[in-house]
Amino acid sequence: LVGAGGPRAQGPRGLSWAVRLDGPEGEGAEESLERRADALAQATGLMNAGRIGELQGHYLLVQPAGHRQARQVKAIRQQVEAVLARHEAVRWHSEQRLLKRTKR
Amino acid sequence: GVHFNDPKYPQQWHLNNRRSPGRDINVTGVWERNVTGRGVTVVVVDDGVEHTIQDIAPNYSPEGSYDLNSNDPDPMPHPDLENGNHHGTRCAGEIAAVPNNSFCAVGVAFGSRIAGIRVLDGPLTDSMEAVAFNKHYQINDIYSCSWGPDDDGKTVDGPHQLGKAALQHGVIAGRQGFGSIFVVASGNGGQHNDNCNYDGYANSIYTVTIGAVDEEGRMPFYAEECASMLAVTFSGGDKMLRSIVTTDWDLQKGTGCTEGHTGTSAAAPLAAGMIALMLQVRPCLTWRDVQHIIVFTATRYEDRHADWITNEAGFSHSHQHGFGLLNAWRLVNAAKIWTSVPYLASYVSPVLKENKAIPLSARPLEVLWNVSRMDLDMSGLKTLEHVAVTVSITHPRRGSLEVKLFCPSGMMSLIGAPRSLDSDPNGFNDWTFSTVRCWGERAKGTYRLVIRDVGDETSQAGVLRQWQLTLYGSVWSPVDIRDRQRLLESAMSGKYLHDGFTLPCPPGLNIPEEDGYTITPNTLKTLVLIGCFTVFWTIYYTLEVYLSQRNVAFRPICRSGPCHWPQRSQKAKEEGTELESMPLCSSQDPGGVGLESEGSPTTSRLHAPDLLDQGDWSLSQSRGALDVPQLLPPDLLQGKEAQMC
Repeated sequence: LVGAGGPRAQGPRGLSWAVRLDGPEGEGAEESLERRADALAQATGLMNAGRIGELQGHYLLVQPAGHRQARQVKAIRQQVEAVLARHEAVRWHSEQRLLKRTKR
Repeated sequence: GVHFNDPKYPQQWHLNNRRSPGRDINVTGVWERNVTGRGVTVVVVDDGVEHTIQDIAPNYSPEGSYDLNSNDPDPMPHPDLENGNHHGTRCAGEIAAVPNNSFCAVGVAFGSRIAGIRVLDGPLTDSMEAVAFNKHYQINDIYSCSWGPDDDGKTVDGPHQLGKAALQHGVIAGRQGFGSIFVVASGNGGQHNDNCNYDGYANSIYTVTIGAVDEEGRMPFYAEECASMLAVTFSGGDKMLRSIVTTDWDLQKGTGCTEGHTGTSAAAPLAAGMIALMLQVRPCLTWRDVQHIIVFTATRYEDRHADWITNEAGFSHSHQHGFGLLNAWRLVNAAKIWTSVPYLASYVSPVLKENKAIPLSARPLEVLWNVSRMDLDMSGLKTLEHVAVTVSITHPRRGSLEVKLFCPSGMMSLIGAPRSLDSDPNGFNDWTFSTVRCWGERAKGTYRLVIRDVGDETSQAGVLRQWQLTLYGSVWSPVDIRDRQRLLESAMSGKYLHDGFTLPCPPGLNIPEEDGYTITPNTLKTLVLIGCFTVFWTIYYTLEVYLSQRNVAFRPICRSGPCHWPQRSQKAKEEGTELESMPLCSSQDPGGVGLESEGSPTTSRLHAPDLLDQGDWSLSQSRGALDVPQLLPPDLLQGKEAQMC
């Protein structure tokens, strides 16, 4: 489900990856990048949760909802990392971890 | 001469200190000249903003708001067990609480619009931070962030890859290209011997790092020192001293007003409010103009603990107080006449591989790098703004390291302060420290990095693996800087602060936001529900009609004579509830030949319901229309009838 303005960044419960895609510039670049993100999501078995805010070429891929065993999670993580690491359209990728932030 | 009927305004010493004159942000003179933040939007990135509260509602900007925790447009805080989600509302009140509404308090920029981005009340990732920093970035001018990594005296953290990219994108494309203004609180780790140079938000060149001082101008127990602090403003101190009075939420134990807002969380929004006043008088100030004006106008004051040092450009800086206290009158008068600084120039040294041991003795490790004129020719960089040093150091106990940087002028910056609680054995891995203490100094010359091991254990020695120097500045010469300082001082009388004087302001860029309308899950769920509801009732009614049809013994004997219709029960007829069902066509074969029934030509007389009896011309007309078979020639009729069938 696409939330307004990019990735369904509502509190990520499952695994998710941010990726930076290489793509054409200019007219139609956005659509082309979106298609690449969809294809990459397909290739990794994740869901394309959309562009990350205003960052061109940055997309969030999330694990479809559903409970999984720790062993499965580990296997999924390895598989996704392997696919992203060798995918020619991926310039950069990073698994999203929870950040610890405190009010001051 | 400014009076408000807000009951707590007299207690808002940070706005106008009657008890200790001068110990405030000096804002009433600016208000008297109708500078209140009009036309500027400040967004509080926090745990939500209770925008329904009467001190905030009139200034609330739904267009600039969003809830990233629930993924919907409304950033209302959610009550939680600790009664803790009032933080964002309090910050919002400091900025834009509405005056003269006989409720609670007054905001610094009470004429500005206030928005909220709820992001702290739930799991937070790098991508969420990136979305938050650029959310509605053509509507929100200033992002006030009173939060950061843990202030536990042993954390080294900051924005990650996406957060950094979003801060940079914000200063490039935000606010119609003038650059979003990011204001961050320097941290509350004072009791843990923390230092805000270990906080990547405070260290970032894209943020305005604000520290706190108490009502007596001293560094409060909770405050942190750092070389990247730009300035300070007021907040609460220890128990004997007053805290900040501001709007509060009225959920759970909240009353809508508090006198207990404190910490650097309370200082950052006051700075954001003052920057909003600046942007009202000069909307085209860039993110760097704002930083320059703060450096040029912050005021040094007497505090023997502050360790003020005046640098080569004449700016006094303290690790405790930055360039000094923010002063709304000075900020706004400077903004009024400020012409934009030249473009940002930078110089990056090669990665300097050292692999040198850090002596265990008191003698430090010292490494140098000389930046020549030729090095700077390409960028044109002449005078400094931020100086950043990225280091990789191994050490068995990170908190035992002391890292200092000396600019060519000899100005020392403690960029990595020893931290007694930091026993992390992983050292620093490409961590970037920064300093603003050399602001305005010449960039050319030799930079010295001095690393000392102040630990008392005789553990194994640390090693400086590599380091890299990055200089940020502009083509301004030291003369330009002195000229600007003089110009500003001439404006401090307030002679330009009237509507008659306005410098030309270039229009901003029209940058589309990527917020292509998409359906939020809530909307989608609603639509899905409506859809299911519609389908269900459709099925139900279809079944009902079908079954009622079947129950009605519908066997018209149309072979001979006119069709007999089932007797309509008198009762049903009176109630008008009988079901009308009729064939739309006679048995006549469209080909003209066929199963013609004998006798009078069979026509499908449309028994319109009883309304026909309430005669009027149109109805008799429609009667005619209803008896259309008699009127149309057969061939046309057939066609007509066929169509109808």
